[in-house]
Amino acid sequence: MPVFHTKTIQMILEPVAEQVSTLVLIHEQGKDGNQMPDLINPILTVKAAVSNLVKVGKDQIKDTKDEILKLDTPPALEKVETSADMLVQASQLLSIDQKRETAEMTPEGMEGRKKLIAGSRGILQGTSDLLLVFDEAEVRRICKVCRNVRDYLNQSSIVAGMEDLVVFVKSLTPGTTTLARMIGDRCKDLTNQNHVAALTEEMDQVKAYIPGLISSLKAFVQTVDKPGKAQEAAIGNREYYTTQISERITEIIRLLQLVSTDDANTD
Amino acid sequence: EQILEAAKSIATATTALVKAASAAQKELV
Repeated sequence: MPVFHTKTIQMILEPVAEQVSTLVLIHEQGKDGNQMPDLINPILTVKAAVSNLVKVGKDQIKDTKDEILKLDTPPALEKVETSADMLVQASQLLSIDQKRETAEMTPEGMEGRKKLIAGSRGILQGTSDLLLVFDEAEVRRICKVCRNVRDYLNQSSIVAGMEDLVVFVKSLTPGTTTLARMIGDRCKDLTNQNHVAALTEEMDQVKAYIPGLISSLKAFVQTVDKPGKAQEAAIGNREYYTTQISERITEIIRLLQLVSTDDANTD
Repeated sequence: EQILEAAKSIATATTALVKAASAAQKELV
């Protein structure tokens, strides 16, 4: 059974993966000599669902600004479409085999079974590819928010008065709140619990460092006209907190891009 | 969301198809 990257993908694909495995097993054990039932109706249902997916997929990439999504979606859609066509061919071949009068399978029956398995596997693989393409787009969306927050931290160096500080905090807070929510949602969906633990830890550290950053900025504002040790300490603290938060966000970006099997790279 | 719904429909339809094919073969086992 494949390892699914997210619970959403797992929930969608696991039942079909199980059924395809069963069919493959029956075929490999040579136990699929029975005449197949008429599969044209279920195959037409699959074909209609594929047509809908292709339409939805094409609509989604038409509107997106994500160039990678635009590039990666068509091959996955093509794989699903080709596989659906293979299922139709399978049903035509199997209908010839249904007319046989002996226990022995016809060449069409054998070919039809092969196409049925290849088509079902292709649908599974193509749908999986497509879901992963969209999942990667979602990861890029979260990474963009990460980079925006990380870039905004540079503004801390120009905070010189109380008014600047208020603007800085007012601008930083929505970004970090959005980021925390997105990371929380992502953690709920990931299947690799090592990645979840690492992401949660990094995000908790970001949240823990923010009050320290604000305090250091406040201390700098209070000493802005009084150069000396207190001001130096405030600058040192500001640099420490911005560096820490920035590094934690960089690590979050790295962790978000890992796939479910990348366990060795968690540390 | 639309992609997820469309993918769910494919998965459901393919599961039903493969299940029907397997069931017919299992009768022989």
